[in-house]
Amino acid sequence: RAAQGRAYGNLGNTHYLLGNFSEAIAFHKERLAIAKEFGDKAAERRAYSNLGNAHIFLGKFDVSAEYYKKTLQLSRQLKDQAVEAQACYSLGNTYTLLRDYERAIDFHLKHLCIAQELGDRVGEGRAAWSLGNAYVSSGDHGKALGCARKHLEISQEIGDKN
Amino acid sequence: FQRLRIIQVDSVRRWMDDLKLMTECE
Repeated sequence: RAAQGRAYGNLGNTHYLLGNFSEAIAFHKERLAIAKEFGDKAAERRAYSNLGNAHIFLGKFDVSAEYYKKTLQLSRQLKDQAVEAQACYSLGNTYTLLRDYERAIDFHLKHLCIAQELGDRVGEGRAAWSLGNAYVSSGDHGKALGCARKHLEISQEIGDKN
Repeated sequence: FQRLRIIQVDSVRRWMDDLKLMTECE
């Protein structure tokens, strides 16, 4: 049964990489059920992330947000800060897609805080970029300018010409 | 899919490009 769970997860990932998002979702749901059966929180967390990602490409952003929130909750339970940062980043982008800029800003700020805490300059740069765009969308150009400056500073520091 | 093609925000487009290849492995 445990191996079956892993096989479902691998099938879900393979369909995802092939662009078969509905099939990927079906397999990841099976994987999720087995992870729950075993009380395997790490596998459950991975399934939520994979389900959130697949729903993005079906345009079901609201469903993705719910899965990413479950990822976030489990990452905190598992005390995995890198995964927590990733979940906040995904939620920030998903709420931008949903045009809910207030929530998007909130999650990008959380991502920024964790990236700073972890000394992750690449993550911090990405958070500043995303946050700046969310501020522009919400009409707060003053804060957007501060973020763009931060993004430029970090891009120069890490040698990211693009 | 039409909705996905017209995404205007650069940082979101970049995130989605990365996401296409992002899987949580077993």
